[in-house]
Amino acid sequence: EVMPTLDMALFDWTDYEDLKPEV
Amino acid sequence: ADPCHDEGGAPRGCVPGLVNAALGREGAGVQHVRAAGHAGLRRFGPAAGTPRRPPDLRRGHHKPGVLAFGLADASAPQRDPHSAPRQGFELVFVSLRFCSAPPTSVALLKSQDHGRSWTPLGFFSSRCGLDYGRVPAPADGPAGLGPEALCFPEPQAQPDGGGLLAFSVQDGSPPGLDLDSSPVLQDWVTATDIQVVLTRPTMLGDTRDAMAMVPYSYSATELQVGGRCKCNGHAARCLLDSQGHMICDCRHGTEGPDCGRCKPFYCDRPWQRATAREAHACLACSCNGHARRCRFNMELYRLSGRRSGGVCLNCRHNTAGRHCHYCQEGFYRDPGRALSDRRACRACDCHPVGAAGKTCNQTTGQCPCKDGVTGLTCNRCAPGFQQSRSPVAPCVKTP
Repeated sequence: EVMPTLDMALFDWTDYEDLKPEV
Repeated sequence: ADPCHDEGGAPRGCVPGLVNAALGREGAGVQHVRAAGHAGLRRFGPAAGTPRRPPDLRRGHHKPGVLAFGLADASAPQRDPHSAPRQGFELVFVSLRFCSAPPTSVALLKSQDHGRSWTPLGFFSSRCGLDYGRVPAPADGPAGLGPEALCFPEPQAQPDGGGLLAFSVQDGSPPGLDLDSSPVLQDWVTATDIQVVLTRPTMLGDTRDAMAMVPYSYSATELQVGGRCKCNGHAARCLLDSQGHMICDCRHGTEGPDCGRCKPFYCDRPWQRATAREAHACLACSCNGHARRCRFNMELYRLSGRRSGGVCLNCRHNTAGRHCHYCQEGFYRDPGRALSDRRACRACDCHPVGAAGKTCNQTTGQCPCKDGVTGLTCNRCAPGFQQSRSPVAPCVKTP
């Protein structure tokens, strides 16, 4: 089974703003 | 044929051909030399204050007759490819043929610093003790372990009335001493200048008064100084540089006027003079094409069994290590490319959320994944997991 790649748009960065990677 | 490499391209020791270094050197033709007295003739020793240039012999009424010339004089007007390079010339023999009866005492000197100091190579006299303070040369060569200036019989008169002075560097060397393996002998044969000092004429009798008072002249017709450019076994010829100096056409990864050092990138082992058995070529550092500079490390050289001591500097293309043979942190080896390929190291490219770090396995490229995450770059959820909204735990077990 091939899983889809992680979708960055689905993550909620509200509590982790400092971890958010630069795009 | 390349004298410095065999048919298979392997390096081998090579030397420039034997030449007459006196050939083409500017001279004053036949010199008329005033007679010299006996005084002061025992002064020969290392750097005995002899003049740098031959004195004006026409005015030198009370000086020994001196014939001197530079083998490696950069100011010489000729650019003769047979003359020696600045660093020296490896002497093999010296011969001087006289038109007149030869002098009964001759001192042969050499300089290794372009005439600033002189040391004797040999003496020729029937009165070694009186003229030079030395005993006649033993028949079996020097008594010591190294070469030395011996006192040989006077130059022999020839049937035609002339005479011949002949000297070989072997004359002053102990038998069995090998030029390849003896630094002392290598030093012995190296010269930048030669000086021949003629004393005590033969034809005026033995009284000092007669020699002091009566002018006397010698004439010489041919001077030969046989030898080679000193290239330490790493060149088969000498060339002229842009300043007109003779320099060796160095091979075997060497450079310098006498091939006396390794070229910058050829420092995987220490420089050595080539011998007849072993070329001792300087070896290029092994950097897999990713570095242009390296340095020699003696400790590593010893630890390797005296095989390799080069350390590559400033490895490029994201490589690292002594030989630029592995990848920098954050990169991994692409197994589909050769180690020498500019793109042999690929960026890890670990997923910013799925990976627990940015550094991957340098061999496999596998990034460290968070729980429930899989893939080389940790960019997918493992089977039985699904993506969450939390960047801290991007994959959670499927309910």
